[in-house]
Amino acid sequence: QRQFQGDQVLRIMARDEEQAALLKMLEEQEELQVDFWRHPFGPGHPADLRVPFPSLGAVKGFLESHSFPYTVMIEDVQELLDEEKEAMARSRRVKR
Amino acid sequence: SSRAFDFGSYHTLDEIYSWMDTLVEDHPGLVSKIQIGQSYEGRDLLVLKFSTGGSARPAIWVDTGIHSREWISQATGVWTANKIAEEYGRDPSVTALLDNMDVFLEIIANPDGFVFTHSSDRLWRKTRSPNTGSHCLGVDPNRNWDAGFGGAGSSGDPCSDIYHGPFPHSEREVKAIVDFIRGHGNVKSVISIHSYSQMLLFPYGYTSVPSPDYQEMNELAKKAVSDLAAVYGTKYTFGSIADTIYTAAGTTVDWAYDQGVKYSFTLELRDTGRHGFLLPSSQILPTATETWPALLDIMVHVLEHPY
Repeated sequence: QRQFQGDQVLRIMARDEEQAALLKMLEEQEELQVDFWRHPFGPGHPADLRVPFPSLGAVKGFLESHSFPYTVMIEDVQELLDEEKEAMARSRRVKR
Repeated sequence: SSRAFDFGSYHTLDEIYSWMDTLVEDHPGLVSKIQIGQSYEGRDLLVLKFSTGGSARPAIWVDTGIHSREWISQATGVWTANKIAEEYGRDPSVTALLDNMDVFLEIIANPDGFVFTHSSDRLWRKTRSPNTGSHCLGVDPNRNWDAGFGGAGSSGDPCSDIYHGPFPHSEREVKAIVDFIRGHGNVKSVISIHSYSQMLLFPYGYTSVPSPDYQEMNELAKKAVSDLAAVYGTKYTFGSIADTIYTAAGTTVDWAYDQGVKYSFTLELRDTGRHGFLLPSSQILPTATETWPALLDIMVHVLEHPY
């Protein structure tokens, strides 16, 4: 099973076309393995990126160096996945 | 009984397929199950048919979960199937609809991907077919349609999540729907359900040129999102794919529209950006419940505007 410990989802708002284009470049950097949950589709629209834990430093550094406004949407993806799994198991245990 | 099923929980493929059998048993004469093909890994591609009889009636096609990780979509598909079955004979709109048209609902449009999200990678989006010359598997089934195929908003890189595939309809999951809709010949509406951007979209995605039916689609979308918002206040945006999100080539609804299916829409269900694809199961029922009036608006409009 693929694990997502420490992975975060960042919500990024590109200020202008130039920043939107920069975000697209981030998508093309395969070594960072970022997963676009919502693709950057222009200024004024949020882009959501799941960033693997090992790439967090590089990605946040990139965003800060280009003055991107961003927030952390999900602090730890694995925590949510564990909760989801537990909810499903609990539902199966309930006798209907 | 389908009444014992927990609609407020996420379920595996086997659980959903088994529940579909129960739904068919519970509603004989209204619901039947048809197989339209097999996935790459050999799983059945199953569609629920809601019909009160007659042959070659005009029809509405609905699919959920072509992107496997968008679990709220499949869960909404399950709830919606049950709702359609239960409301026939009770709700005048549903009754009028099914007295005159058929509804086809494919709850798990990408079963290989869906199973993979349960077994190996919760965040898998694509199909699971291999790509020649690449170690990366899968094609984005919403970039694989023959509508501006290979254009902007899709990728030629098999490792990309928006990889369009080697050629249009290369994916069995896509080809099965193409063959079904073409073979049926009387599909009047295609509604493809995704998550999680809270939008109601219509053609085009591959070009920013407005479609000939833009005005009518826009008015209908406006009414649908207004009725959706009336349930819990959830705000949706609406418009053409290219205007509202981005240029995206090779999508389901563009293909359907270019085939002559005028009422082609795609929904992006909740959430607002707190959980993304990991929407808690406690939101399944509210999401499905609020989506229902929007779906019904579209379906009733299709019924009342024959073409």
